[in-house]
Amino acid sequence: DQSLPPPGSLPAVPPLPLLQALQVRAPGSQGWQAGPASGQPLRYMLNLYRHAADREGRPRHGRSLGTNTVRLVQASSPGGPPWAGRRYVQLLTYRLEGLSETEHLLRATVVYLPSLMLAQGRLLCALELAATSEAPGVLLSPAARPRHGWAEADVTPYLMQGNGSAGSLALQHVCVRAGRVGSRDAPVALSHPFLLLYLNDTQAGLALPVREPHRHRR
Amino acid sequence: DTGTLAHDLPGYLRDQGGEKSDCSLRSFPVSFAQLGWDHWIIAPHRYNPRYCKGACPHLLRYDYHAPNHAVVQSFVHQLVDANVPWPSCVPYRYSPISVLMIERDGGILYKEYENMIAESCTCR
Repeated sequence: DQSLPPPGSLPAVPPLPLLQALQVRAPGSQGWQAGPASGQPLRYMLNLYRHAADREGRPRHGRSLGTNTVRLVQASSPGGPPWAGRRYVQLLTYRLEGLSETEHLLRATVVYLPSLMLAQGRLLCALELAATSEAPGVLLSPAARPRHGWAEADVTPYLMQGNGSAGSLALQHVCVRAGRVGSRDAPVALSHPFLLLYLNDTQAGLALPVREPHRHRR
Repeated sequence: DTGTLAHDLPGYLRDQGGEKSDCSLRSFPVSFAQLGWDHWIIAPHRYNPRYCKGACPHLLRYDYHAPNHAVVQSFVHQLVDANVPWPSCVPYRYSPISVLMIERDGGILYKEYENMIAESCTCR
């Protein structure tokens, strides 16, 4: 029958995004448990989730994140003590190779605490794009209004321009103790800033902006 | 006599009185722990996909969103060949769900999946 399409052009089996994710990305159920909600990255994502969805998981109308996927990437850092007196300097690397081909980057921010109260004094922190052989370091500006103490610095241009194409983004986390400082102050264990990737997953089966289906008159 | 059937529709619907057994949306909350996914999905804890169950009426009313084909199939079953089944009670419209997931590499992922909660039923 000439009306049949050639085998090569037959439609592919429709993807099942949830089951694919379960198969490819989910941690094995054996011997692995998501720990209790702890750690700043997890707390931040739970806040983001509560803002975007109700208790049953329905996306809240009018509070859209503007995309269907937000991926949090944690930094890796080389060993070695980052403290030198009152100054803290840590090089952070964010690896991006885990992104799926269907996930298209819309926006990227780095989330960090610009100010942290200590028992004595406070800690002031900033982020720099790490200097390379071709370009000097760049101090990143936080968004005008930090939420819940968190500041977000936009790093989209650096990923779009190709910094991320190498599969990673390198930043420098710099903090300084301010206020009355005693010589016996213990070094503070700081959690690393984390990278948030706002992605549009174009794989069929992911949610599009909610809209009422068109109903035809009958 | 389809004309008579249509004419008798109000009385037919009154006589049936079986709203409870009619095709309708039913609630069924489950936890992700019951589905075995709680090591992966950390929010929400509970999920109500809901489901459609019940008999499709012999005359498909407008609120069943049934396509013309379903109307014809019900007549075929009734008037021509009972081996052709009644239209089935299935979901018609869905809404998405947002989930928060922990991945193998320790990353945390927010994702919206489409067609995860049944919102209404139809006879098809």
